[in-house]
Amino acid sequence: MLEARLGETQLLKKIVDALKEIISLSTLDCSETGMQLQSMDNSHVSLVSLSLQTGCFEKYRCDRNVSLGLDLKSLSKVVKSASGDDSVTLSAADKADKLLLSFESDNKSRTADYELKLLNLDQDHLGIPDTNYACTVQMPSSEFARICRDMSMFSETVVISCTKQGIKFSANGDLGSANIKLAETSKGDITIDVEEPITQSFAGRYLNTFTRATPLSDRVKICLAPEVPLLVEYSIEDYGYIRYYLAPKVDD
Amino acid sequence: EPLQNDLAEYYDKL
Repeated sequence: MLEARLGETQLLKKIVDALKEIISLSTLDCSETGMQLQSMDNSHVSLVSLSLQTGCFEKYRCDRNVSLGLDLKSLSKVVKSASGDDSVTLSAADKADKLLLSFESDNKSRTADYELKLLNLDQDHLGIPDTNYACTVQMPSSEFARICRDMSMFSETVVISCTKQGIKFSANGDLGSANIKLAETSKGDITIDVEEPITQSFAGRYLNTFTRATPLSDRVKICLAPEVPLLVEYSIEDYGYIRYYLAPKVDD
Repeated sequence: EPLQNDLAEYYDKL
């Protein structure tokens, strides 16, 4: 049996918002150590990976591993019906065909229970090896969101170049070109670790979608390495993360 | 325009 309680529905709302633009159906795997989810988008260009350790929850119990096939649009509708301040408890039996979501208001005067039908999903899981990234950049997540938004006005393709001097985002299109450079700051809000310089091209549409996770974390980590997908990571309250992987564009 | 790679080509299916 699974029983997992979050103190605030707001966190679940943010997580669902960060997932639902990339994937519509996905399996949430629950075990005694927490919850994991991994799915590629329909066009196999990006992958999202969610991890919530038990520390994310006020209460967590999972006696036996259980996989919950979720329709994220349906889950989104349910969490929208709750107030962000409500607590939410997710419950499922060992061989569940439905997920129970119980919301309780702050003063416990209002409770709302929803049953969500679960799906049997046959999804590929990919083994992502530990990667020694050539460049790791950390910056305010709002800054990254702003850059991705601004770049997408100019081109579908965003070129990211990273050197010891800084990280540069470039887009070139019919309108003209855009270049935004960020250097490391002494106060530490932008850090840039470079083992070797790198330049790669990515689909701006996907980068923009990743920034739906901005409300989850003040900071974002961007990791690049030759010949491997880009990693964009948002941490979740010290006990979890949402990671997006994006295959680079390559010259024919 | 550069081509878009398939992400699954980078990782092994489990």
